[in-house]
Parts: sequence; structure tokens; C-alpha cells
Amino acid sequence: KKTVVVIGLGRFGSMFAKKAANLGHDVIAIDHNPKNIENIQDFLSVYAVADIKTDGKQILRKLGAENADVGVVAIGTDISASAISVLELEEVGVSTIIAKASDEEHIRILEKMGVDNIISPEKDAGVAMAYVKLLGGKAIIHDLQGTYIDMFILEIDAPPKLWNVAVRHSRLREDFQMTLIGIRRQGQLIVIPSADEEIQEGDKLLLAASSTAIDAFVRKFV
Amino acid sequence: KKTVVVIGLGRFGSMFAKKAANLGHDVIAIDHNPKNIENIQDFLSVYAVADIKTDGKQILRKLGAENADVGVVAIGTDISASAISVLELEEVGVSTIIAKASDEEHIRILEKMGVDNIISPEKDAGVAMAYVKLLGGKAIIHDLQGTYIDMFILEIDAPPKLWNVAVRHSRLREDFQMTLIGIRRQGQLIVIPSADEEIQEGDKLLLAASSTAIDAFVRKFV
Ligand SMILES: Nc1ncnc2c1ncn2[C@@H]1O[C@H](COP(=O)(O)OP(=O)(O)OP(=O)(O)O)[C@@H](O)[C@H]1O
Ligand SMILES: Nc1ncnc2c1ncn2[C@@H]1O[C@H](COP(=O)(O)OP(=O)(O)OP(=O)(O)O)[C@@H](O)[C@H]1O
Repeated sequence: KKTVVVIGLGRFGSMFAKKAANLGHDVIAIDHNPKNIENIQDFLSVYAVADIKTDGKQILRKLGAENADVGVVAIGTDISASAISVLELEEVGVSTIIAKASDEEHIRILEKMGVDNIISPEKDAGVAMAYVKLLGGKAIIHDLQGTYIDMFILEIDAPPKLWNVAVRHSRLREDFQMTLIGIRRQGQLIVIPSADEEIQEGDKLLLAASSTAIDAFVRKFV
Repeated sequence: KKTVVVIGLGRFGSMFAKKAANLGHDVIAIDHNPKNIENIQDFLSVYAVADIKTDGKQILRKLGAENADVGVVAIGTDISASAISVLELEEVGVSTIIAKASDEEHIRILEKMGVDNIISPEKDAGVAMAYVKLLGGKAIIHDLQGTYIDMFILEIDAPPKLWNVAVRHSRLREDFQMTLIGIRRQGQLIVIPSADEEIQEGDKLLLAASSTAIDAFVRKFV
């Protein structure tokens, strides 16, 4: 059973809090808007309506947040409130911190403060959805252990340039920084194809790559 | 080359717009805050500072948005503006619509209106991050073809109850609605294990399941 502190009960923070409670953990929550506390009161072990910028440290100690297992800073729009929350959590011994960031500047501030779990769900979803709708990308894998890793899995029709070309000569890895993890051919999935496998017309290629690599590949081949 | 219309340039909308432009498509954008247009002006083919609630249909035709390939409604906080945007896009012949929703009620309204791509990135990230931090879940797969499908891939230590139990007797599928897609044993990954494979102490199980199934499994075994 873990103790989780959530500062900021917007959409991200309150969903995290509810899920943590559903998994059997204790959730301590702080938000300066009483309505946000009320909305998920049943899920909370302890809570306070407070402004983290003015009440910060005392409120965390008072609520028993010292040495909590996980701290979640879920304030997107007020960067100073977000930064102060990170500071206060670290000062009461919370070592694992997840923080939601709203833009590049916010991300960089959190990085400088040593937060290793920084998440921008709206930006990531904007990228992912664009790939899905505009590229026929079938699935997206995010490794969420730390920050969202910029890594996608795409399924695309084998471009004519690669028909009858062996995987080892396709130069997908060398020239495009893409890893071919599978070929779908007439309904069959060839997992981790051998280097001598020839790509054929009609094949669908499953490729793992960063968004930058995907953009370059698309501009060239698609 | 596709034509994409984006209504609302918040974090999700502007990221989608930028990505679409990077992939070589034409982006038409509408936002009532001129600053949001300025921030990504270089990525836009055509744009207008306008309120979709008051200027709606005329502005879409004027910008050449009729029969665009993809429409993105990226207004989270004003549900009526979001709903009106969906209506206007459909009326000018945009058949593929993606809409960002901020809460359950918003999702249900969009569903009733027939929007088949509804996305709540903050809520989904709240769920995903809670699993990652509180369950040791290693990776999340979202199939983003339609709405976010409630489907996760978890990697967890094989619980004692399952040690020396063959996969066919583990009843993971029947009792817990989870699909065992792999076993990691001493660094080796056994993909799609056979039904006779015995789960061992020290194994890590890779399981695909919905969030409801995961919660039930965790309360019982973890
Ligand atoms: N100084 C503060 N002290 C306590 N709570 C705060 C403070 N500032 C903001 N909050 C709370 O944090 C929550 C989230 O803040 P905000 O809406 O700025 O972030 P967001 O990133 O837009 O959230 P979402 O997760 O909905 O996308 C709000 O419920 C707000 O009441
Ligand atoms: N009636 C309207 N007409 C045109 N643009 C609008 C209208 N209402 C809101 N917008 C714009 O839509 C954008 C997104 O709106 P809002 O901030 O409500 O959504 P959000 O879901 O919080 O966004 P984010 O993607 O940042 O999470 C804003 O840039 C805003 O200027």
C-alpha cells in the first residue's frame, strides 16, 4: 500500500488520484478550489483546500505527506505554482515526482529542477492523433517509465522504392533511424524479419521510430 | 496531400496542426485568440481569428474548408463551442472528425453527435501514469484508430499463486479478462507462450487488459 500526494485536481490530477485509490493506495490531495476536492472526495484519504504557493510546507506536513511514495504535481497553467509544488514535495522527502507540463518552457524548468517524470498529455496526443489520421499509423507505443519517450510504431504500405529489396539493403536503420519490427504479408505477421527477407509489393511494414525520423521518412517516401 | 481544419489552437490543437504541416499537409486554422494563431502561423496555409459560435459556417467556406479530409475540434472547456464546431464541420462536408473532450459529459455529447474519434488526453495520461508508477507497468499500448481504446500492456512479477501453474490452468483469460502475451524469464522474452508453459517464480508476465480488468487483478493478486 503506497501513499500518493496529488497537488492540483484538474483532469490529469483527479484521474491519477482516482486510479491510485482504485488500486488500493492512500491518496492525499491539495487543491485551492473546493469543488475539485468535492468531486473526488470518496477517493481521498486526506485532503485540504489550500493554495500551495502560500500554505506549501505546513500543509504537506499537516496532511501526513512526509516521505510519501509518489508526488504528483498536476498544475499546468501556473508554472510558479507547479515549481513551488515540486520544491515542497522534495523538502518533505517525496522522492518520486510526476509533473504535468503545459509547454516547452515549463518542461525545461521542471527538467532543471530534476523532475524525471514530466508529462504533456495534450501535446503527445496531438502528435499521436496526427500520425494516426494522416499516416495510417495503426498503433502507438509509449514507454511511460520516465518522460514520454518520443517513440512510435507505425504500420505503412511498403513504398515502391523498397519492393524486392532485402531488409539488409533497405537502409531503414542507417538512413532513417527506423527499426523494422515486423512485416505483415497477406494477413500473416513476420516478426523481426531476417536481414535477407525481401520486402514485397503489398507488404505492410511495422516500424519503430521517433517522430523526427518518421517525418523525414514520410517526406521522402510517402 | 490532405487538407486539415483545426478549430481551437490550445496545446492539443496546435500540436496536431504543427505535425500535420510537418507531414506535408495543408492546415486551415480557426481560433478566437490572435496570439494562438501567431504562435504557429508558419505552419498554417490559411487561418482566421474568429469565434466559431458566431462566425461558424461562413468562415469555414471562406477559408476553403469545405470537404476537407480531416477536421479537428480542439476546444476542451467550452462544450457548446465544441458541439457547434462539430456541426459546422459536418455541414461543410468534413467527414472525419477528431474531437477533444474534457469530461464524461462532454464525451457523451460528442458520442451522441456521431463523432467517432473522441480523445481525452489528460484523463488517459492520468490513468496510464498511475499504472506505471503504482504497478510497475512497463508499457502502454493505445490503439488510436478510434477513441482511445481502454487497453494496456502491463509487465508484473508472476504472483506466488501462479508459480508452477501452466498457462492453460492460470485462468488469466477466463477469470480476469487478461491476455498473456509474453513471459520474461532471466532476460529472455517468450512471445505468446504455449498453453503448457509453466509460470515460474521470478517470471515477469506481460499482460494485455482493460483498466477494469487490471484493477480487479491487482486487488486480488498484487
Ligand atoms: N496555487 C495552487 N494551489 C492549489 N491548487 C492549484 C493552484 N493552482 C492551480 N491549482 C489547481 O490545480 C488544478 C489544475 O490546474 P490547471 O487547470 O492550471 O492545470 P491543467 O494542466 O490545465 O489541468 P488538466 O489536468 O485539467 O489539463 C486546478 O484544479 C486548480 O484548482
Ligand atoms: N468559440 C471559440 N471560437 C474559436 N476558438 C475558440 C473558441 N473557444 C475556445 N477557443 C480556442 O480553443 C483553444 C482551446 O480551448 P480550451 O483551452 O478551452 O481547450 P483545452 O482543452 O483546455 O485545450 P488544451 O489542448 O490546451 O488542453 C483556445 O486556444 C481558445 O482560444
